[in-house]
Amino acid sequence: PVRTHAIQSETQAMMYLSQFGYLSPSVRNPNSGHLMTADTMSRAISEFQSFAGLNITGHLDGDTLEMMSLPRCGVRDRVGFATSSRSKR
Amino acid sequence: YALQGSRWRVKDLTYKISKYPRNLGKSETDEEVRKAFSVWSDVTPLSFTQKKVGQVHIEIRFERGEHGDGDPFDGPGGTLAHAFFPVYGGDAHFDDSEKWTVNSYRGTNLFQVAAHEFGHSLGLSHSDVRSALMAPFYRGYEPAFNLDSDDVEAIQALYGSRDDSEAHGSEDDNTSAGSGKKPSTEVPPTDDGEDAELCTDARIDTIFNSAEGVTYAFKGQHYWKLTEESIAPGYPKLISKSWIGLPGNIDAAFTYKNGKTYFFKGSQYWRYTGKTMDGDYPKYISEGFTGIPDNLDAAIVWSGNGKIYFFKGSKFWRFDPTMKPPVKSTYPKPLSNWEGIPDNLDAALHYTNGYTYFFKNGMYWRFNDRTFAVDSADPPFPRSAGYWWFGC
Repeated sequence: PVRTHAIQSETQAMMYLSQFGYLSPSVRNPNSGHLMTADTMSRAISEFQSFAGLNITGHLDGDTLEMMSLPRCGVRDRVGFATSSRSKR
Repeated sequence: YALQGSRWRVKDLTYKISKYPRNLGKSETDEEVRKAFSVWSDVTPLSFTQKKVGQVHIEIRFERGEHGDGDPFDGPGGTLAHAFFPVYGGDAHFDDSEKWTVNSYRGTNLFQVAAHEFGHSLGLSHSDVRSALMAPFYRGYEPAFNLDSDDVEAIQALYGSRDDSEAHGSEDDNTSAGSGKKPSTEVPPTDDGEDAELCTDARIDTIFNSAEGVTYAFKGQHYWKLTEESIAPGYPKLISKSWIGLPGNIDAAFTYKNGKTYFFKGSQYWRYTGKTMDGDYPKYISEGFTGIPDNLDAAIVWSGNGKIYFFKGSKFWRFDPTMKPPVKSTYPKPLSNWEGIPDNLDAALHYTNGYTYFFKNGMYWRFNDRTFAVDSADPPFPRSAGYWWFGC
């Protein structure tokens, strides 16, 4: 498969994780200066790695970047991304 | 596999290619799309008929960049296509910047991508099984394409399987695009699939914690694993696939301090260790839980005293397995003793945070064990279970 959309930076990975439902959609909003903790990013990476059948490291390792660079379907992997406020059940 | 939660109500579906690709002929496109649909019609009672004009169920378009649905394509590579679930119309869009090809290792194989997208059009979400067609990543051209058993189980959970006579008849039409597998003889779920949805109807049958501390919600034939914020990816799944021998439409469930999970339906109950049935079940509630009525609404184990509380209609019963009789003669008592909790509950759960939650008609109440009343909170209870529990 052609890898014309190589994911090489943490920012690109954040956009990818947001696009496919692992991080809040607000990450992709250019008008929002989005801040997130390293833990949030690590958890999102871990969830992606789990879904993709990769070793779960929580880091953007080579396998993860390669998987993110693969051509793919545009439908989100996860629906109903929950904001933290929903944990206040 | 994961089901999105909607499906088509008819078996005979129509489609139209409203906008063809620029770099592939119309007849080749028609044929690849036909073969892609046949992947799904080979293992279900569904049929797909192409129309050239007029209204259809599934509209197919090859588009570049922004194309009107707010989800622009991104040029060659990256996102190849996307499709809408049945509840959103089922249409499938393909990025016309891709080099769509047929039977070639060059470019992007139209048949494989179309078959994947039509899975979405029929109600399937992405699977975390790597070998599944519904895995989100394009793996390159596969000349000997085969539908994975995960895909077959997924689509048959929504639409059932073809009967044997139809299956044999279809073998003549098998091409390399076909599944290459006999349709499963497994009996599909008897429900109509409507219960595979929590966001349009957040009513549940029962909710309980496993011995490992995982929270599960049951509804009809399906179940969901809950996370701290919403539902876990890959759900719903069929109850019958995980708890072998357990029926759907469960009335109530709880896990006792011995680690055993008890399920109640009608006049019977089942006992499991994890997801393995504990011997010869079902048994009668009247025998195993003397003094407790049939057709329960909900059940919980109260962490403070380890006693089991059963709810039905406007009454509740307290069951103490260490006592004889296990239910005191002073029971049942009015449910109104639980201040703020309504009658005729759907489900109840003593959660890991120490609160007890009661569910009814897609709403829930948080009951404070210390004040023995529904909590005052902002927003107030009852709250939407869809939003706060299922991440809708």
